[in-house]
Amino acid sequence: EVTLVMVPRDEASLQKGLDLANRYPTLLLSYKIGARGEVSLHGWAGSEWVNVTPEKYKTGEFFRNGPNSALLIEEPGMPIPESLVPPVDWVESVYKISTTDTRPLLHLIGQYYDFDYKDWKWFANRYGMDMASINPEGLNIAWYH
Amino acid sequence: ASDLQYWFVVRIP
Repeated sequence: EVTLVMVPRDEASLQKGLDLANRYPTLLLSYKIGARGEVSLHGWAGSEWVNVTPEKYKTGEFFRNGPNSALLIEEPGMPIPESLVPPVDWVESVYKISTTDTRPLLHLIGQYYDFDYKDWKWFANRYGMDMASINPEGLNIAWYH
Repeated sequence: ASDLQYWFVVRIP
């Protein structure tokens, strides 16, 4: 199960994207919208970011193993341009999270990936959060109930 | 408010 994860190009969002890419099969992309609405896309190649042109993105020419679904993350009030929603011919399911605020973002990402106990714990520690604040439902925590 | 306010299904098969 490969997930395309698209994050805004800011330090905090890149870090979360890289953390996910280190734990799950991930096609990680970062985007930046310029002042005139122009889109810059970078793909994580495992050790460096490489430019991905809009043409290559549209045709899905930039990866070897296609994603099964996509998770797009956007800043509140800064919607991801339609051109960055991956076309249906190379990814079927597409989901969007419209916040970059750490707590709700980790909560929703954890639900999407169905984090196990050690993932919830790892991300909570990593970002200095209580596990219960990012996993209020107590998902995959046996002792919670 | 629930965090689900930030969650959107853009497309499912």
